[in-house]
Amino acid sequence: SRELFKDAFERINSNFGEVFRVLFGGGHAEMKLMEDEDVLEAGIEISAQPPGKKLHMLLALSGGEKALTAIALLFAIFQYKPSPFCLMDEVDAPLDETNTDRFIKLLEAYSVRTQFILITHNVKTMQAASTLYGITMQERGVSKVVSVKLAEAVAV
Amino acid sequence: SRELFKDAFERINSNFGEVFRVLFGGGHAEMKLMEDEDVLEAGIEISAQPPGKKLHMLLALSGGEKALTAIALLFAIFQYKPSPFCLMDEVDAPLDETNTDRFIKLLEAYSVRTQFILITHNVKTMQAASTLYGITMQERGVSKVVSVKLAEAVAV
Amino acid sequence: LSLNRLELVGFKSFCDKTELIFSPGITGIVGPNGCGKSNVSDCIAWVLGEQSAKSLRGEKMEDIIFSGTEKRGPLGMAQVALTLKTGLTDQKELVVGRRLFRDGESQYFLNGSPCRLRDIQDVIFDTGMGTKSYFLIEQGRIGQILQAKPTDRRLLIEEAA
Amino acid sequence: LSLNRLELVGFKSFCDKTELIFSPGITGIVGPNGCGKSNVSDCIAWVLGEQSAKSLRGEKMEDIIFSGTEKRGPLGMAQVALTLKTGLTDQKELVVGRRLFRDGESQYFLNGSPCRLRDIQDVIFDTGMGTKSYFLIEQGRIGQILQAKPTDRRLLIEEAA
Ligand SMILES: Nc1ncnc2c1ncn2[C@@H]1O[C@H](COP(=O)(O)OP(=O)(O)OP(=O)(O)O)[C@@H](O)[C@H]1O
Ligand SMILES: Nc1ncnc2c1ncn2[C@@H]1O[C@H](COP(=O)(O)OP(=O)(O)OP(=O)(O)O)[C@@H](O)[C@H]1O
Ligand SMILES: [Mg+2]
Ligand SMILES: [Mg+2]
Repeated sequence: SRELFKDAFERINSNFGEVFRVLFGGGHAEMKLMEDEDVLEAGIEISAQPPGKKLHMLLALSGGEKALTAIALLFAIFQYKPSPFCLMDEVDAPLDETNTDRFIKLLEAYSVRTQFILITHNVKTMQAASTLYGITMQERGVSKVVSVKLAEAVAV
Repeated sequence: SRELFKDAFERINSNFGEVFRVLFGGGHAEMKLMEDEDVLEAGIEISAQPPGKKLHMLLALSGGEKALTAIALLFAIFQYKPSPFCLMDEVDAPLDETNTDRFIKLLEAYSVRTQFILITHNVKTMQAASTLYGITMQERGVSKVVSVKLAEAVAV
Repeated sequence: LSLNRLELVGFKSFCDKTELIFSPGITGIVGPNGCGKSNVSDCIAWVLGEQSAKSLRGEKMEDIIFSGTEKRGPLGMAQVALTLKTGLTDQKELVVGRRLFRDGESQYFLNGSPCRLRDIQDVIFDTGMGTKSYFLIEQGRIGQILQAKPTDRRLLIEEAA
Repeated sequence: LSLNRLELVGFKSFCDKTELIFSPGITGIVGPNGCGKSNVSDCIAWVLGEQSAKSLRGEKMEDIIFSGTEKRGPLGMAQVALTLKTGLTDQKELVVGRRLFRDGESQYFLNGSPCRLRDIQDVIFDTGMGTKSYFLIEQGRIGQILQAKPTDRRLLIEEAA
């Protein structure tokens, strides 16, 4: 199990750096096992450095940079071991237009092996979906599901 | 000071109900002093009930409903005692189109007595600003401020 | 494995029988604030065995049962069924079900017949879905993965190993 | 009272001298992720006396000084000045200033002359600005007002009374 963990850690770590560079258009990200502990117990430190910037603590990243880094880690794990499905509730809310586009491209690439369910208010993300469900409360307090075409959803 | 607090509490509470109804188009919201404690020590409970729905705990409100309720409380306090200025960093991120419009109308009404500085990615909120500053990092890692016209900002 | 269908009745704001069909690729869920989108996410977490009422934004588990509106009375039961397609070529169907009554009685189902929570957990494990933090990112939680304690982050990697 | 001008140099990602002029009504700040918008909000909190490095998203206070990029070296000092217009018809100017050196030495200014933190806090109190939680809503914090403990919510009302 020690071997298994180390192998998973190394491969996810190299995926993490790769996906991070794709999402940020450069830069560097990695996980580190905390030195002083045994491999089977050690916690994981994460460092993320957007392109052209100095390395700061994770805390100093912006709201959008934090969300994008967390997405990179999640997809790095999926690359090692795809999850059959994944539901994401408004993960695109902190992202600007450019980063939303990059996120969607990544999503489309991974949606071959993973089924994604995306809750969103963002029109660009709606456009990436092959099926779109609208939830309405015409009767106040009672949710109903309707299948919508993109044009209707955008009007919401 | 007991009298002063009680007077502030009553007036802010009635404002809170009013502003909540404006932002949600109905419903009911109020603050309650926790019964068992002395007026000078008691904590404050908040209850918020969107129109047509049963009263649930605050925890069960949706992301957008929570943000809108918090905005209602903030403006209720401003109505009692306006703050000379207020900076809001992406408070509109969880809001849908309809609630963003209601938030902006409220902002415009309060901006007579309070100067607002709004950090946002939302085009509708940008349109409500009389002055618009763009921050760019043409040189990676170095922030510069440029004054932008609305048309340019929308392209970001 | 793939998600095929979600059927719910009496779960939070979904008072009437509701069905969502999922197809491969990306499915979007849209709608105004407070209309019930995150309730769908809570519903999937619940039918797959979630035991904490707090992580479903309630105080006690009965809070997930439709509690009524101005015009409708509360219901006495919530029921959800999630149909998964498993096996190499997705030809085997697996239906995971859960039901809760207002008096607190709770039942789990696999392909229509009653089972224990443990059976549901075993099935999920066999399908390779992993823990919730791996396949379900709740609203406002995307930054949490980074803010988690180093030992919690380790769990995420161990899960995958 | 109204905000008139913010001048900053060496504060976080604002390496070069930067100025923002504020007018009455609504001022918008826009830009891509990571460009420095929230750093402006941190800057206003700092010049008005913020003492916690953590609430400025750093570990120690020196973390607010420009730490360099690939092409530029780190700076040794951060300096901010906020000009407020006070008095009935806004004709009196009040300039609040703060400076921090990398060795930890920190200075406060009022209208150009050195003062103590206490003096800044007194001035802010007199202008009716109240505490930070009242006039500065940080990113992702709007929901916190509701999630705060009942006694903390009380502080918000007491502040106004
Ligand atoms: N047991 C219940 N019975 C009836 N309604 C409920 C129940 N539990 C929660 N609700 C309602 O569900 C609503 C919240 O729905 P949800 O969180 O899914 O909204 P949402 O579509 O995600 O909105 P947002 O875009 O703001 O995040 C609340 O207004 C609440 O009143
Ligand atoms: N001391 C410092 N020196 C140089 N750069 C810094 C310093 N402290 C923070 N930064 C940089 O500032 C950036 C964060 O900026 P900020 O949080 O203001 O972004 P933002 O415009 O609010 O973005 P978002 O839209 O994603 O919220 C980080 O990328 C970080 O590298
Ligand atoms: Mg939601
Ligand atoms: Mg920000």
